[in-house]
Amino acid sequence: MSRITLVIHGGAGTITRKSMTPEKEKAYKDKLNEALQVGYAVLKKGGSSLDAVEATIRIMEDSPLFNAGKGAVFTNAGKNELDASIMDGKTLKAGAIAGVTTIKNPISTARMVMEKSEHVLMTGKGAEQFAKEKGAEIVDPSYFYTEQRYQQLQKIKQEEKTQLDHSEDKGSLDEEQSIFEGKKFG
Amino acid sequence: TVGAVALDQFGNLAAATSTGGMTNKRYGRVGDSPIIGAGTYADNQTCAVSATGHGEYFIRAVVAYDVAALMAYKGLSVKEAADEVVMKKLVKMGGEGGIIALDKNGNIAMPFNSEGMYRGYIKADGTSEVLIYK
Repeated sequence: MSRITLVIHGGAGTITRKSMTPEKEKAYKDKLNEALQVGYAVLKKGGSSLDAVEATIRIMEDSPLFNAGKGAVFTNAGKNELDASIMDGKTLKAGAIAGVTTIKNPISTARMVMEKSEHVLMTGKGAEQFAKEKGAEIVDPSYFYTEQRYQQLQKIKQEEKTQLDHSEDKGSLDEEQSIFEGKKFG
Repeated sequence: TVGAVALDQFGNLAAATSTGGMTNKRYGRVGDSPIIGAGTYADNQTCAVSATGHGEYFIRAVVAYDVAALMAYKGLSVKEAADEVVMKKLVKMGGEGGIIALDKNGNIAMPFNSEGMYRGYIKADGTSEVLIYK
């Protein structure tokens, strides 16, 4: 009997019922369910686990809800820098990219690195050049802008300034900032 | 950070992770997501893993590979191995976050030591569950 299975995550952190509105919770659950269904459809049709995880991740990358692709957080310099990786359990081949700013779906380029190059990890401009040459969808960096993430960065910068001015005040982080894809963690 | 692990009808495992990193990061900082063995790992003999959390700790703990290694060398189940790494080793180091892991028999583990983790699974018969909180 087939044991096809798909498991996903969309980030971890200080996520509590108290910090979540019913609307927000529904939005997250709907998108996670959509991602599961897309990957499941691939597996159900006899597709590979690699195809399933790539298709699943692309759904979440295209959503502003998650810190990946369209919903990516901002660097100190006000940019969105993306990382992704993929690994094939059958062959132990792997591909990854880091610090890219123009690749719409980093997971697909990570797979290209695995399947269409002799390397495992490419970074920055080189990875973007590779993606372009292999036909990945390239977007203007502004594609990744979301107001909520931008405001997160502004708030954190303001807190840093406050902390420097008043060193005894360590400031406080709300849920959006203390979530791993928020202030501290990646 | 988002991640997915899957088992197909041929018994092949795969893992994938994608992220925007850390807000306000500088100096070209890179977390665990693109690091094979830290944030992502897959081996048909053991399991597929994708991680999310405080990347620096996940890199130092070689989290994803460590789960597979515990299964391979100590014969732990995917749940035992995942719990050992996320709930004990990482906690001891001070690293917060979680992982999803899936073995070659379709067994699942989704441990996290933070307050919540967006997560879900779907099995062969289509039964699925999406969870957020502890």
